[in-house]
Amino acid sequence: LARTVAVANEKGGVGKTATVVNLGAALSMEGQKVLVVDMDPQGNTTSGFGFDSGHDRISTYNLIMNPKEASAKEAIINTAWPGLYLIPSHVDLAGAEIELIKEMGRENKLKKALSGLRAEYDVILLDTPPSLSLLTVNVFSFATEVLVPCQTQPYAFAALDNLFDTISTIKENINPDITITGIVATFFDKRTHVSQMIMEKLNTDKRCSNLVYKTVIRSNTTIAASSDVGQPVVFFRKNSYGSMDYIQLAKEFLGRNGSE
Amino acid sequence: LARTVAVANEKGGVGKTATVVNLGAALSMEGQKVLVVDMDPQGNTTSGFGFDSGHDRISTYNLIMNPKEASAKEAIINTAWPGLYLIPSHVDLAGAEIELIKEMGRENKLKKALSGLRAEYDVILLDTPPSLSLLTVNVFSFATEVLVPCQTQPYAFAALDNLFDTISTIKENINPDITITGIVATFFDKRTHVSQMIMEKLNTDKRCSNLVYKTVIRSNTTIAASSDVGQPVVFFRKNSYGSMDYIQLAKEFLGRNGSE
Ligand SMILES: Nc1ncnc2c1ncn2[C@@H]1O[C@H](COP(=O)(O)OP(=O)(O)OP(=O)(O)O)[C@@H](O)[C@H]1O
Ligand SMILES: Nc1ncnc2c1ncn2[C@@H]1O[C@H](COP(=O)(O)OP(=O)(O)OP(=O)(O)O)[C@@H](O)[C@H]1O
Ligand SMILES: [Mg+2]
Ligand SMILES: [Mg+2]
Repeated sequence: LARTVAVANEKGGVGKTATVVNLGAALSMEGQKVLVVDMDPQGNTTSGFGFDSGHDRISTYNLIMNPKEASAKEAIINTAWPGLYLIPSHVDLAGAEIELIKEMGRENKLKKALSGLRAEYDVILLDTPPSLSLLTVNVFSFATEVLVPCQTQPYAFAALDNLFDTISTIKENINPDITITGIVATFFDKRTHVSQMIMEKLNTDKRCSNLVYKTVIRSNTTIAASSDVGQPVVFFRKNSYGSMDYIQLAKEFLGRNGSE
Repeated sequence: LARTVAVANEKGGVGKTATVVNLGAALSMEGQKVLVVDMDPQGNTTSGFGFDSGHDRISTYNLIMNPKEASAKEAIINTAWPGLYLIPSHVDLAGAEIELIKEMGRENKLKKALSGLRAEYDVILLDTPPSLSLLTVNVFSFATEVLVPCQTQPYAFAALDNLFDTISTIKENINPDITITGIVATFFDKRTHVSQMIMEKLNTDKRCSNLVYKTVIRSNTTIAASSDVGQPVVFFRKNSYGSMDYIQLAKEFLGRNGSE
């Protein structure tokens, strides 16, 4: 059965999308069959693989709002790279939040839609918006692992409190199988004091020190440049820091195989 | 009457909070009486001024959820700096989104709570979460200006489409006075191609070229360092790039005086 991993952090701009796109791609290079699911209305993961989230095609929006009309299998598109598949987002997803509120079983829509897929993939990675909204809760209801990108800056570190609380609430009320299985430091810059200080906090804080990946994602503009051409950095420029770090992260991710 | 300015961009991590905290502080240095309102459940603006958003005090949460029990005047706290006031956020604000949905007049809760304050300040700056949620719509219902921080990276530039659409919908249905009056480029790094490319796009794109501020906020780690000690960068280290850029932005902001 596939490992199902929600990549989440309420703090914005910490590298959630960069991690889903590039860890997903790096895992496919390791021979894993990977499905990426874009549950962010912004659709950055969708455009990070070179697709347009405004395009009229079956998306995560249809899976949660019109499950009778669209199946997950039909929503899956092939990316340009072998072993790497995508269920795209759509701009309509922004309206789904309000539409979902009044629905029965609103937290489990995504879980129902994706339930048959776990047998067909090695890893399913899900991108989330920067909020603890119903869209994110839908992802938490389906996934058994949470991977938390944490920018090495004060606001992003402070956001961990809320995320730990949210995950324990989800675990008690919606999904007993969910666990935070990893924290990955992002935007690390060894030249700046702030970055080193937050790295130190991550490595010493009792709540998270055992979760922190040894692999650190360094600050690297090639990651942003690769998003502009709709390619994961590991395919865009293999010898960049970004590529090396995500390839390293994929190896460490496989070594941890999902149990705590 | 005060200029009321929503600082917004659905894209996460683009410098919304940094702009509210530091532009607010720089404006107070110019002799303006400034009120900052934190409508982000993360409470980064509140901690950016040295306060704890977990602390039990009247916050934006009470103003929108229990208006009979708490008035805006009571919620205002003095910051450590003259002429600079804050209505703090509270962690409970995260739940307000779902609680608001079923309320009558849900978009206008904040507007009602803040209506009497415009006569007492020169500028009211409002921080928003990275989503086009009801909390953000409440801010758009009150403000007459929108200032958009745009990180000079592809995903942040792509987010402008959605924001322009959202503001025109708000203008038609909720608040006819709202207008995007400025876009400020943030995280600019003249050494990287991506940053220059996006800067070029901002300056040539017909929708926004007339809105872009001449002042550009450069990438500067002092801004993050200052957030760690709960001080605006203009007070934390006056001769840093961050401080110089935000002081310059304040002067240009005052020169534009809010009309298009
Ligand atoms: N390690 C890195 N070094 C430099 N730039 C990066 C890095 N990781 C991501 N970026 C860039 O920084 C910006 C923010 O990253 P990204 O969009 O992946 O964060 P996010 O958490 O998904 O944001 P959001 O909260 O809006 O969903 C993007 O422009 C991205 O290309
Ligand atoms: N010009 C800058 N140069 C370097 N770092 C910056 C700059 N502006 C902000 N930062 C830092 O980058 C991070 C993101 O900025 P900030 O939190 O202000 O963005 P935001 O848009 O408010 O994020 P969110 O979407 O989560 O509300 C913070 O750690 C902040 O201190
Ligand atoms: Mg993202
Ligand atoms: Mg913010």
